[in-house]
Parts: sequence; C-alpha cells; structure tokens
Amino acid sequence: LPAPEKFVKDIDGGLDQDIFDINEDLGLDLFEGDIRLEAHGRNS
Amino acid sequence: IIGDHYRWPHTIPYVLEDSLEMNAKGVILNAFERYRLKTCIDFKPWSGEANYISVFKGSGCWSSVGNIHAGKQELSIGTNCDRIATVQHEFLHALGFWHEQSRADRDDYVTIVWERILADREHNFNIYNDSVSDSLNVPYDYNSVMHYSKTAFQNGTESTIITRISDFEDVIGQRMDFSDYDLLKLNQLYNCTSSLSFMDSCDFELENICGMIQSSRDTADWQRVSQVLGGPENDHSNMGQCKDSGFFMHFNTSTGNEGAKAVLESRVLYPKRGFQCLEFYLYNSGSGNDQLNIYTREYTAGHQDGVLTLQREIKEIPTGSWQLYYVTFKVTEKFRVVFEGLGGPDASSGGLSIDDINLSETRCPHHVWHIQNFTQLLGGQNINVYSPPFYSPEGYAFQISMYIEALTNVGIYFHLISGANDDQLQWPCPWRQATMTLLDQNPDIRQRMSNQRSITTDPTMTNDNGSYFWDRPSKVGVVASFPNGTQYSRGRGYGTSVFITHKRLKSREFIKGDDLYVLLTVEDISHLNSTAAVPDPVPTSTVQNACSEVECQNGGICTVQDGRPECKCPAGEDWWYMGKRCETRGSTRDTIVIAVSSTVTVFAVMLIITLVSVYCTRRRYRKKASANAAAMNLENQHAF
Repeated sequence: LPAPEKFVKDIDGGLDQDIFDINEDLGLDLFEGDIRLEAHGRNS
Repeated sequence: IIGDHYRWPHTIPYVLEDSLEMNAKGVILNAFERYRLKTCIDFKPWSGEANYISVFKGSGCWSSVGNIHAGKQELSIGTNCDRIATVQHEFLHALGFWHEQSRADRDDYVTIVWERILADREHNFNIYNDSVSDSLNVPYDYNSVMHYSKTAFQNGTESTIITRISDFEDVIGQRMDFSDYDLLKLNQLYNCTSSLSFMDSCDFELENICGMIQSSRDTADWQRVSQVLGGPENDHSNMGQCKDSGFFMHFNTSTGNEGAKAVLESRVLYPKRGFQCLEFYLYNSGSGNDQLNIYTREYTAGHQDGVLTLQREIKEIPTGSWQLYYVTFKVTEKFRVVFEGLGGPDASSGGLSIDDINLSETRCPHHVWHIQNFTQLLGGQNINVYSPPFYSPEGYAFQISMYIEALTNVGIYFHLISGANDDQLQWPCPWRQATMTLLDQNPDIRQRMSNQRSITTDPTMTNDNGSYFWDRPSKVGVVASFPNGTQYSRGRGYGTSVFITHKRLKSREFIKGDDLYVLLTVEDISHLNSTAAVPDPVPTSTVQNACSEVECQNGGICTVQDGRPECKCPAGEDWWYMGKRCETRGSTRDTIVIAVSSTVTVFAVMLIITLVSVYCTRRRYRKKASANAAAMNLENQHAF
C-alpha cells in the first residue's frame, strides 16, 4: 500500500482540466468549445 | 444572445436522464440550489411542458445557447463534467449566455495570442458584434464563470489569452461560482427582483441593523459597536480593515448582574420552502458560561405574539475568536429569528458579539471543519492535514484530509473511518455523496464564490487488489491515530489533488482572520438512481408487463388504459406525434396545408357546379327560345 498520507485516489489525476480541455481531448470541435449550434443555425 | 424568444420561463422544466452518473445528478441539483439562492431562476421536474432541458451523459460538457424551442433541449454533463461550476456554466449557456471573451469589446481588455492557439481552433476566439450579443451594459468581467482560462486551446504551454491588467491573468477561467457581474447580467436579463431561497443578510454596517428590534422582554440591550475593550477588537465583516466602519452587535455581560438577558429579534420574515439555514459569526469575550439561545417566533393563527420555539442552545462558546455557527429551522409561517444572550454566573470581562448573519431557505452543512492559523500551513513543506472525525446522518464515520503541496495546489479527499455504528451499517457504503465546500467568507451569502467538490461512494468500485473501495475501513483501511492517541482505521481517500491553487486560496475571503472553513455534507443520494421524469400517469410494474411488448416511437410513453397498452405521444408547441405507436408526426403547419387545400377543393367544385348549371340553363333557355320562334312563324303563316 502507498504511504498512508497518500492513501488516496485522485479523480483528476493531478490535472485541473477545464470544460474545453475535456471536450478537446474527446475530439469534439464544438462552437467555442462547448456550444452546440442547431443544424438550422438558430443560434447564430 | 439577443432575442426574447431565446428566453426560458423563470422556472425551467428539466429531466435528469438515467444516463447521468450518480455524482453528476447530485452536483446538478446542488447547482440548481445556487441558482435559487442568487437568481430568480428555478428548476422543476418536467411534467409535459412544451420545452424542457434534458440533462444527460453525453460526450463532454456542452449546451445550446438560449431556449431553442426544440421541445427536448439536450445539455450534456459527461465524464469529468460533474463539477458544480461546470454545470452552472452550461446552464448559463442554455439561459442565453455566450462566453465572456467573445464580447464585442473584448480586445479592450485582453489580448489573444493567435499563434499559440491550436490549429483550426482559432474560430473559438471570434468576437461577435453587438447586433448578435448584448453585454447588457455590464463591464467586462474577468471573474466570470463564462470566461476562458489563459490556457484555453493552447498549442503548447504558453497563454493564449493575456489580460491587459496583469492582476487578472490568473483570475480568468475561474470555475468556482457565479461572479457578481454574472448575477447582475442574468438577473437583468430575466428581470429578477427576488430569489427563491435567499431571505436575509446582515453585517450591521447600517444603523437600521437590518430592521432588527430590541425586545422588551429582557434586562439589557444588544449594542451596535465597532469594538469592545474585552474583545473583539474589530468586527468580522471587514476585520477592522475599514476606518469608521465595521460594526457588530454586542451584549455586555461584564456588568456583573447574574442572569442578565438581552434579546434581539429579526424583522418579520416570510418563508416559501419550509426549511431554513441560519448562519452567523459569534465571538465570546465573556465567561465560559455565557450562553446564546436561538429561537424562532412563528406567527400562526390565533397567536398574535407568535409562538416562541427554542431552536438551539449554544454553550461553552470558545473565547477569543470569531466562530462560525449554523442553525437549521423548519418554519412554514411568517416568523422572526430571536437571539437571546444569557450572562453566566462567572465574572466576565466582555460579553457576546454577533456579526454577518445570513438566513436562506437552503440546507445547512452537516459539519464545519474550522482550521485556525491556516497561513502557517502554506508555503512550507508538503503537508497533510486531517479533519476531526464526523458522522453522516446515517452514522457513517468519516474524515477529510487536505493535502497542501508546497507550491501550487491544495488537494482534498474524503475518507470513511471506523466508527461506533459500523456493525449496523451497510457495506460497501452505498451512494453517499460527500460535498466539501471551501467557504468564501464574504459577509453576504449572495456574493460568495465558494469552491466546492462532491464525490459519491459507488459501492461497486474496487481497488487494484480487488477489494471494495468503500468497504468497511477496518477491513480495507490503514491504522491511524487521533491526536489524543486513540487508534482508528482510515479508508482510502477519494478526491482531487487540484481542489484549488494557492493563488486562488489566498484570494477573496477564503482565509479570514487566519481562519479557514470547510463545510461538509454527506447525503444519501440512492433515490436519484432512476430519476427520468415521465408525465402522468406514472408507469407501474403492471404497466411494465403490458407494455413490455409494445414499443412506442419518437419518445412516446407506454401506459395502460383499461388493461391495454397505449402510447402517449410527446407534443410540442406547434408539433405533435400521433398514431398507435406515435409513428406519425403532425404539426400546425400540416393543419394549415389541409385547411387551405380543402378550401381550394371546395371552391373548385363549387365553381364547376356553377359553370355546369349556367351552361345547362343557357342551353335550355336557348332551346326554348328557338322553339317559340318557330311557333310564331307558323302562326303568322296562317294569319295571312
């Protein structure tokens, strides 16, 4: 077992990922990184 | 985004789809509470309204902008998106907000370094002029929860956004909570004048002391002062930082007459939700036996003076420092909060002081971890700090550890530990969500940007060695000791090493008077296991059998009517599905087409009939005329 003081599971793996990092790693190329534009372009 | 048709109603219907992770569901509901506290936006489970937001576990974290009247408008909270500020961010998109740095005047405040942006991602830094998006006359907001961070879409390690005011370099991209300007814009956009759960906040800076009144049923009064000889030297709101300000209420128990009592009552308050959380800071510079009692005076029918109910007795108050207290109420009628100070029998050199009161219709944290002299922990070695042991409402013993790295980050972890109830509890610990909040001690609860992370105990999660992660600590944990030497078992910690950076931790009022507070709540969220809302009637188990061989299309819901499965079809504002299995789509546009075509058909048929009848009539008339003419000729012949 790891040393008691590090007897933990780090759900972020040491990386402070923002919304856009998460989406980028998933290969999403959304508008401004996290906006889904509707097909008929209502949003812009 | 400009356009009223993009607005949602103030109460937004939603569905938490079953695809969502359990922790995400709890985090989303917590995010809704932040909206209810600080804005007039509320959320309600979908019950068939035309448009609603369907929150599901898609790939990544994304949303549309504004109400796009799609009926079912999707919003994705995927893996690693279950952070409360991420949910707040995506719902702000759904409410009609773009990203902050896409404002038309963005270049006045930040500089985009285009060559450091990932290839083909430059378009993410476009700005939109004020014909498309409206900044609502609010200044540029480095602190917005909608702002990119300085490393957004970087192709290396250098910043893609540089703030013209360098102090804001590490502020942009905060993912803690709404900023003041976020709230200003949202409340302006939706014409908010009140919020669902905020009730009162008082720092006693105004002489009207927020409408609080001195009771006559006591022997002394609370005084509005800015310092007391025996302590505190200054208030809690400003910690004495502001000249000629910084007031708090003080009850002097040093007068020496035993049993002195001072009662301070709030103005009349009107609850909406039936549950409340009172929060305030208390300073004891009197004797160890001075006591503060918290009552509610509820005005019910037939009780003109109200019914006084003791809610909390606060005894053995630590002396010499401001302490944070929470009291839970369950009041349903209009009421006052009553602070009753009682002087103890022992000699006192000061008294009781209260400051920074906040009352809201939210849930109080279950526990408060108060860390004093915090700054000495920063800037030293890597250090691990453990909280005292706490118990969840069901009796699970737990502890929090804070891992302070020397340079950059502070981590936080939740540990189950061995406790007195372990033999009666269910193991592995099922679906308890632990929420850990680093409190921003701004006197006004509405202006706080506290940092919060939630984790949920998944009973099926295993360690590398195959044991269950959340099994009984005495089975899977390690032996540890409390400061008093008592031994206990501590389970593995579950949390994050990047809870907050040193820079942010030193910002705002996370550390105030060298005190730091972590608020802790451990809730059973197993009821969220299947939460997808269905319109009435709610399917029952028999429905499941009768419906098991029926598949309704296009989102139809199978119900049983008179023992037979029937599909209830979804409908929107101008569209609907119909047919036995909701296989046919209809819309008002079809109706119009049908109406027009039938009108034209009727007109054509009538026209034909008219023409034919005219033709026949003319032909008959012509025939008659010619016959008459012939007869006349014959007659004339005879006459001659």
